[in-house]
Amino acid sequence: MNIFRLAGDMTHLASVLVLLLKIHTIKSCAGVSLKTQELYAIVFATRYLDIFTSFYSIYNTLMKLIFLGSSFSIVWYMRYHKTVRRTYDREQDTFRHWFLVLPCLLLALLIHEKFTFLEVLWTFSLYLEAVAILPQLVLLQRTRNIDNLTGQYVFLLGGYRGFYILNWIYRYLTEPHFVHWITWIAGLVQTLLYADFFYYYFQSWKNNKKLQLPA
Amino acid sequence: CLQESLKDEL
Repeated sequence: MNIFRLAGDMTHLASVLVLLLKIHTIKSCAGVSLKTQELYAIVFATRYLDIFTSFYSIYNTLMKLIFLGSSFSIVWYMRYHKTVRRTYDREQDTFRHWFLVLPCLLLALLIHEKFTFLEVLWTFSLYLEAVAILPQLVLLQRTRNIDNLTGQYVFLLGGYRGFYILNWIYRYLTEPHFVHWITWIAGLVQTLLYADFFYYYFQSWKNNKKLQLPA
Repeated sequence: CLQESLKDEL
């Protein structure tokens, strides 16, 4: 464990807590994409399949349970909670996210480090996580009025993978043979997808005006 | 076992 990875995990945890806080306290999920939340639930479900077979540390297992629990409970809130589900703007959240799942699955079947069931699903979760934010970014472009909590959620979510890239650089420099192109490229693509959001987020923060994404 | 080294990440 290094400081970059810890910072990444804490940023990721913060993003999830910000979203849960928003949904649980104000009982609203306006501006949040259910499609992205469903993709993230699939990402965690396919990435943490080894939670029962391999144990690394209390921290590792605890964080996996938190990420699994929070992503599925967010999906539950947005789909079934009587108050929250009414605030979900399903007309705007129309990204066909299943069109992201299939290519990622095919890609994982083609490009992976080991052709085993767990490894292919783990690689699938990497590819899917890289694009999971797309429905949310599309929704933000459409709704344009981004409330602070949703903006912070996306910002933190984008930042965590950026810290992970620093973590991979650190591990490459300190651990011999630590080379994982698949993870690195997927992580880089994921962070780049946030690039324009980051740009407008900093602009709005610097000029102290409301975050507006260009149509 | 090197591959496992990545699996301890979240």
